Amino acid sequence: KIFQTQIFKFFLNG
Amino acid sequence: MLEARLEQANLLKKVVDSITNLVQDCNFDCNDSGIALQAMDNSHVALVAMMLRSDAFSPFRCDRNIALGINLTSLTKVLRCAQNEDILTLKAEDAPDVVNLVFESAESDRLSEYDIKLMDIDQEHLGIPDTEYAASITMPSAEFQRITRDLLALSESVSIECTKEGVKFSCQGDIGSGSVTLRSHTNVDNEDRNVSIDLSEPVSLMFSLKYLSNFCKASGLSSRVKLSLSNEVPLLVEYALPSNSFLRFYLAPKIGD
Repeated sequence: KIFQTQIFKFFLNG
Repeated sequence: MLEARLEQANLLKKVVDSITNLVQDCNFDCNDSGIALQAMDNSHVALVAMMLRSDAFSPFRCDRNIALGINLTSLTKVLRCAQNEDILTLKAEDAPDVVNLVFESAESDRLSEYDIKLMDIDQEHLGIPDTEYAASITMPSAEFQRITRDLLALSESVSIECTKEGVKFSCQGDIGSGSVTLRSHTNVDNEDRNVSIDLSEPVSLMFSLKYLSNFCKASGLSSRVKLSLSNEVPLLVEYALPSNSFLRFYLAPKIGD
């Protein structure tokens, strides 16, 4: 199954 | 206070049209370098980052940091009141309740003035790291839009595979499958038609076509689009705007569970 990953998992909270 | 004059209202109209499907409310962060915007879509899958540098305006004046929290549906309603060729001036006080938009016709003496009420928007701000991407593809924005639209008719997802052979967009759906492969290409008559692929290592990622097709609403802003990919990081889709300004979309990849 493929799921859409949420973008904030990739970017640090600034 | 802020005072920013754009030669053509069309630029802001097109930027707002391009992002309004992804984002409802957002802060326009104004300072002496220009007007910036960063916002995630509701499902936090995509992120929009826009920068309109002060050089894109003439004149541009902003003494201190001002965040204009604007509902994009409201902004769209007001921008519809501007003709594409109108001169647009944005004005706001230092701690504003409203943003003021003035549209002037260069050809007649018409002057229209609108205020939009501002909102307090508490936005999560993401620090996007500088990334050395494994593959960058620069291509005609209309071509990317067409590929996205064509594959969306077959499937929800597209696989983008970049190798030294070229870049392959492929999808699989209920009715069958499809793919489009592009190779580096130089058009001697029209460099807008060039496809350039800069690859340091092969990449293969899967993305939602619905989001990509939303990003393609920005195709009218620039004849070229740049896609930057690295394995397991968000795709960057970038449209260059005048004066080194930009509209960027980031999209999280789909990953096998």
